[in-house]
Amino acid sequence: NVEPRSVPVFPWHSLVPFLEPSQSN
Amino acid sequence: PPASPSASMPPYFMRGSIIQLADGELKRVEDLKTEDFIQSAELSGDLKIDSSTVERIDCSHTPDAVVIQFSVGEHKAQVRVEVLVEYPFFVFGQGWSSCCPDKTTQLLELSCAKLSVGDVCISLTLRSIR
Repeated sequence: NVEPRSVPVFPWHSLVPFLEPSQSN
Repeated sequence: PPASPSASMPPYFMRGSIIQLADGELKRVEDLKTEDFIQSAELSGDLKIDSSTVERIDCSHTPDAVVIQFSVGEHKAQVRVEVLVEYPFFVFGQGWSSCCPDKTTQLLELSCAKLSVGDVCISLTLRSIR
C-alpha cells in the first residue's frame, strides 16, 4: 500500500512581511 | 537595529508551493496577483495591507544579505529590515521582486523582477484594536 503524500498548504499571510515601526506614539 | 535574516529561505516561496487565500481558494505562489492579497486582507479581521515604498537598499555586514529601508503606510513610517538578497517581496501591480532575481530563480525557481528604490511592496500590519 502506498500512502497518499500530503502537500503542505501555506496561508497567504505567510508570504507578506509585517512591517511596523519599532517605536509607537 | 534591523532584524537578522533567517539562515534559509522559508519553503512557501518555492515555485509550486500551494497557498491558501482567505476565502479558501488555493493558488500556486507564482500565480498570486495583487488582488489576491488585497481581497484576502479585506476578509481578514485583524490584518491590514500597507503600501511600503523602498527608500534605500544598503549592503549588510551579514554575507548575502541587504538592509532595505521602507516607508510604510500613510504615515510613511521608516522601517529597516535585513533580508537575504534572494528574499522575494510582492510589488503592487508587478509581482515578485528581489534584490537578486537571478539567485531567487536559482534557489526557489520563482521568477522575479529586480527590486529597486521606489518600488511599492505589499506589507501587513495588525489592525488597531479599539
